[in-house]
Amino acid sequence: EAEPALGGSPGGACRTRRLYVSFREVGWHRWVIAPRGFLANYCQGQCSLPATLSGPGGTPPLNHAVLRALMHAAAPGAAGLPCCVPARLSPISVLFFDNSDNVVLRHYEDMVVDECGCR
Amino acid sequence: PAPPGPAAALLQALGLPDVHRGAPKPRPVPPVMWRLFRHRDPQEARVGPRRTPQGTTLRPCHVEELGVAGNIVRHIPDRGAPTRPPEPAWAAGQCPEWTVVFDLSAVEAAERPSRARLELRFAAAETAAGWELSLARAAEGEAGGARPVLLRQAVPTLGTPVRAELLGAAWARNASAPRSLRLALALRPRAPAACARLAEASLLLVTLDPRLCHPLARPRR
Repeated sequence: EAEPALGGSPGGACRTRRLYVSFREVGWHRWVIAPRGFLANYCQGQCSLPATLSGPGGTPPLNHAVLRALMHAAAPGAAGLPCCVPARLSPISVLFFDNSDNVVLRHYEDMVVDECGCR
Repeated sequence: PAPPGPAAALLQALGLPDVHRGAPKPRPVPPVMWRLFRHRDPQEARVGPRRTPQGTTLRPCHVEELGVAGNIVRHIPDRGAPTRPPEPAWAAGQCPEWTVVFDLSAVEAAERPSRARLELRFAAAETAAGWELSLARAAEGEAGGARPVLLRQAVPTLGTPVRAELLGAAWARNASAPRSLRLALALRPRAPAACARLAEASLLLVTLDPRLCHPLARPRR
């Protein structure tokens, strides 16, 4: 399940959008014990001024991103806008049966987008 | 059928190289694994407000509850249980020896074991004034004969599971895990008493897969 993407329209500042990954959807529900899925989220939106300056979600803006946004405001054709990408991620753990019927707990870093930022 | 395309790539990225064969043999999830999962996964199975407050960071690649480095914890059942005689032999006044077998073929060579805890549950007909557990390596098909004891441990009571640390005893601390681990174990009462029976054996193995660990970002000086 995903929050409807902007479909390329320029509206909406860069921010975290909801994306829930269901293990049942990808057919892993027989051997994944927990969780049933997780909120992976994704980033989308415009990184034009002033969104780039304030840094959506409180993440400090990168100077280079501000520079690019300023350049774009002055000469749109010169260089594109900064990109809206994950700025802070967090891990998840998955409990599952492996092919040898062992119960396994694996920990994966950087699986959930907590914050987006312009880069 | 093998999952095509992105699902296979995601399995690969999650370090699950081979296609999972479908429904596993149903078996209860050990409480220790549930506890570790709940302690570790801020999202758990619930979608919604996070259980751990924003900003709490658990040390990556570290299993807090067991106090060791690691990002994979496996609960491995004893493969020798089905072939074990149901009742201990009382012959020659000696308590029986049991062979326990752990299949470690799922552990990849790149994984570094940081903890290997043997957990044994015994059933005793009567209480005794303490027991002594001894572990030795049991080779394939080897019958009897003296083998070097890998570990000897005093066991005050059988009321709780008996735990023994195998890392450094059953295999070298910095070596990768063997493909299979066969152990001969014996439990002898310190004073004459009826022998106990091995009810269940399992291995809790913690490994660190460095390929899934990102070096901690250095704090800005």
